[in-house]
Amino acid sequence: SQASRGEPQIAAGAELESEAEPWSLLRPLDGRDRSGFLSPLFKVLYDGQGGTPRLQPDSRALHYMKRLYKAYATKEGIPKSNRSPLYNTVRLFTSCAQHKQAPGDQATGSVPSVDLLFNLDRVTAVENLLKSVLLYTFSNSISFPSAVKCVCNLVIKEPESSSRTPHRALSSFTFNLQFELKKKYTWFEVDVTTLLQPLVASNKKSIHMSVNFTCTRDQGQDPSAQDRPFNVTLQVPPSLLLYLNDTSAQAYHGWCSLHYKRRPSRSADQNRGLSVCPQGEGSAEGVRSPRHRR
Amino acid sequence: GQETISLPLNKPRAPASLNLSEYFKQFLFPQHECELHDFRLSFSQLKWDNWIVAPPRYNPRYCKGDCPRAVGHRYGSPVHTMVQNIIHEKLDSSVPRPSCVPAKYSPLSVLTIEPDGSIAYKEYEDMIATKCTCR
Repeated sequence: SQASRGEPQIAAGAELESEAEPWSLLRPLDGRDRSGFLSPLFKVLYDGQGGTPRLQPDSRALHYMKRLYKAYATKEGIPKSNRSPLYNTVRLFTSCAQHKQAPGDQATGSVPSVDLLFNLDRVTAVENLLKSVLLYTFSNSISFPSAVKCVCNLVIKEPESSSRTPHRALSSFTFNLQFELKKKYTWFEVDVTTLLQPLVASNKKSIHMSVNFTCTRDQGQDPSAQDRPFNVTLQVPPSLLLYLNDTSAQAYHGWCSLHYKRRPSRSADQNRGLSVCPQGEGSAEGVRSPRHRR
Repeated sequence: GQETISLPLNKPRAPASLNLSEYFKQFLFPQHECELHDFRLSFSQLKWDNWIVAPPRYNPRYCKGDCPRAVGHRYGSPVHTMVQNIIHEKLDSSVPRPSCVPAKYSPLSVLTIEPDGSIAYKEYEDMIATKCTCR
């Protein structure tokens, strides 16, 4: 009857009102998180409730991400159409363990090797890695000689299995960096996509690596650079920046539906087997061939 | 309608049931028609600003207003909307009239601090209502 149906709702309502915190609206009424009841978005929001202690991010990292946000979204928070359409998630991790191994040598420009451990727990299985970058940020802008040549040696290690066994280097990569830094630079990126792709793709929850740079002035380009001392503050440990494509239904796939509407044929990415579109409406729309306007 | 026009003005107006133009007006121009309304909030109001860094303000908007009995292309409503009106009026009034609801959305970019201190920029689908419909 009408009356009986009405009561439980009122009771639930009363229970909701008594809990003043708005975020409690997101919690299931009986308090239990039946699997699948809370969609990932609400789980994120629910996890974010004020009660759980939260580690504060590095201020430089936060500054960088705020600039990235301004570049990618309008003041109202709407994604800009001129950003790269492939990824809809960017995660920045700061290393949770930094050990210096060998001291650097200012005269030769070698930077102490830094041991880094990144915890990737927050990367979910539906987030496909597209690009990964080591991000060096400088607390104050430094002036480099106009041309710098660096050799970067990166060793990826096995996660620590027991404190007694030494870290076994999984693979070691050395690559040359040559870049010109303008004055007032506050950060630069080192692309390590190919190195980390297999690790993140295999859902590794932590990445352990050591990085060191040896930088020398590029005599040919800037003879005047000899007389200025080469002060490098690269020993600031880098952050790890991951550009990901979240394929869940809650994530925004704007370019996907546009992409399909305009060109229903498969894109090169999909030929490569990259699943960049959720199997959802967007792709279904692509099946219908658009009728051309006569 | 010719008769009503030719009525002498000094006579009292015809009873409402005979005043067709008034009657039809309720179809064409609902008084509080279904439309989009702004609702600006800041995450500090929800006490979420310690982990949602951006956007500084969020306007999800919402739909509110009356749906005319004869909805047509004006709201982009499917034919079913008209059928539901007929069921409500002619067959079972417990079946509600069509409601004024969002028909289109736009995404929202969010910058959040994760519990482990990492920072995430994410784009979520359907977070801002941009168009209303009756259905």
